[in-house]
Amino acid sequence: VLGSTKIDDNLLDELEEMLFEADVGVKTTQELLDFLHKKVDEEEITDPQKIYELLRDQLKARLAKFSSEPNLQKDALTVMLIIGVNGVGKTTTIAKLARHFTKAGQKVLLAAGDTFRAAAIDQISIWGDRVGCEVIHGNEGGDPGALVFDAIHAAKKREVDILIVDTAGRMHVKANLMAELKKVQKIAEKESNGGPHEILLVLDATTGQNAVQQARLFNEALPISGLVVTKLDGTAKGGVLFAVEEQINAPVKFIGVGEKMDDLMPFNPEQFLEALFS
Amino acid sequence: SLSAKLSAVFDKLRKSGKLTEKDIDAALNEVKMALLEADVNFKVVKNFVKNVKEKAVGAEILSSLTPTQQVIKIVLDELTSLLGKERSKIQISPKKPTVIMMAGLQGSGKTTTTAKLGLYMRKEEKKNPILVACDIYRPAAIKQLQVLGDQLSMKVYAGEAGTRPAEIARQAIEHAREHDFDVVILDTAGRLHIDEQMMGEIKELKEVAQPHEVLLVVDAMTGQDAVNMAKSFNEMLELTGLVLTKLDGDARGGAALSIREVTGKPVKFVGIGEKASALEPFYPERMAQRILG
Ligand SMILES: Nc1nc2c(ncn2[C@@H]2O[C@H](COP(=O)(O)OP(=O)(O)OP(=O)(O)O)[C@@H](O)[C@H]2O)c(=O)[nH]1
Ligand SMILES: Nc1nc2c(ncn2[C@@H]2O[C@H](COP(=O)(O)OP(=O)(O)OP(=O)(O)O)[C@@H](O)[C@H]2O)c(=O)[nH]1
Ligand SMILES: [Mg+2]
Ligand SMILES: [Mg+2]
Repeated sequence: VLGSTKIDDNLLDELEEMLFEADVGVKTTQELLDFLHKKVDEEEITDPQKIYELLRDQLKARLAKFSSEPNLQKDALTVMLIIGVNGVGKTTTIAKLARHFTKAGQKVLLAAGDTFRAAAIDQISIWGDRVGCEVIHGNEGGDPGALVFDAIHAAKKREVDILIVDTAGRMHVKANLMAELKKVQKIAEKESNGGPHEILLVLDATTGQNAVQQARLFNEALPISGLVVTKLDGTAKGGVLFAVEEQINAPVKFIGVGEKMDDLMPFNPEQFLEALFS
Repeated sequence: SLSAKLSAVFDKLRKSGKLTEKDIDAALNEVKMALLEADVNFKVVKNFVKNVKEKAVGAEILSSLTPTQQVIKIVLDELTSLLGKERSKIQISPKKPTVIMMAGLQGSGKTTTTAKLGLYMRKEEKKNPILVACDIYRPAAIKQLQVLGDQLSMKVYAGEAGTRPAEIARQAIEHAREHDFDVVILDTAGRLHIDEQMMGEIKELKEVAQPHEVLLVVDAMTGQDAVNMAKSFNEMLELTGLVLTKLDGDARGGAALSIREVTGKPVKFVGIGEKASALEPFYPERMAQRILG
């Protein structure tokens, strides 16, 4: 795919262009190219294939080093909180997670924690129906804290394995909305044993450098335990992930690759890099 | 900030009164970084910087401006002119109704913008709009538009279950003519520009509805991929304009410049919040400031 057959400025320019167009961003791209320049000089590398390998190794090393396995409680309720800015795919991801865990033999309950947006409760209720799990919901305009409280108690009563809580999309720069989210987390913490056990930030693969700001500010408000990157079935590469990892070092647990309930995959760094280089 | 970085570059400026090519190159490298950080497409940035350099080299330093201010002024003027010097409004058709079709990727804000545009056309343009629910795929998409319509006491047309989008649009336009609605706004399903079947469907929808406006709804936080998708949508549908949404966040919105460069189409509105009233006309100078940071 990349045209240069020898190491020269052309090859490094091509790599720079590829990284920029994949949304890797200025700072990370400069660091990577400085590193490659240094290696080429120090080790007098002449084989372009070696440069690709060096780059791939560097990128791989920047992806989170923790397990990307979901944090499931043994013999106790697992609470997952799904957060992120507007329209990134939170509700659809919850449907996919519900499907994933239900297929694995877990009993899943959903909480319609978006009490604000038009037809948000309807949307998650339809998904619950399709996946075959119940949805705890209140009235549109209700308090999300109260909804989470009720959902956790319902989850315990029904001896459910996993409770997945949907939240309204919100801009990370809106203090009042971030405060509301903190309140929901505090209630979940109080009502469940050590929960939420997963706080998943959903990022849209089409997002550019703003993803770093989103990750930083959401993480300042609540401890992000993992990421879900959606819409990777499009042409966006999601390269901003490297800069995001540098900010908050949270593992990508899943990726979204479509709009159906089965369009969820565990994160595979090799495949992600393969797509980046294609 | 860019000003601080440029000032650092120009602190070494000789007292020649003219900006030399070397001074400009250093300054433009800072501008290039700023635009890339703002998500302006890489190739668009290269081209932009090349054009600005031509204007800047040899530019006399105006006595009232520092070299930093001078370069920033040239860059801002160039950005503003690229983003569209004049405000571009909705084209009202001489023969009612004016049909407006929304299009775009999943989650960009089409449904919300459909309602916002309806309110705008009623309040500012004194029209009688009807909103049309052509998204038959997303769970509760039709309900979402109906709820928004109810909140605005605005009529929403929904088809019978199983009706295809093009047919829903055809029926809605007929209904509009019969009941004296002079603006028809079609909400459509989010879709990938690489999904041949869905792109074929929206192309067919356009052929049936014959819209006077085809608006691409773009999320302000969109990165480098903005050019790929905008090009595809434009080639398939021949857009008449763009709406840039979620500008109440802190995304710099460089995608606006990239898309404008690559399609030549004007940004007609910006979304600045979730409420129906959160729609504003597009101001190129403000956007230029925001992109440049
Ligand atoms: N192609 C594709 N579309 C997706 C993916 N995930 C979600 N979507 C679509 O993105 C759109 C938005 O999804 P939602 O689940 O409503 O997003 P959200 O974050 O809950 O949105 P808000 O609650 O309004 O903030 C829908 O059209 C989904 O079908 C994905 O992985 N791929
Ligand atoms: N903060 C903010 N949120 C917005 C804006 N425009 C839309 N939204 C929100 O973004 C999310 C997605 O909006 P929708 O109107 O459902 O997007 P859509 O393009 O119709 O989504 P699909 O039909 O699934 O493709 C919702 O939570 C909206 O409230 C905006 O200008 N600012
Ligand atoms: Mg949602
Ligand atoms: Mg919609």
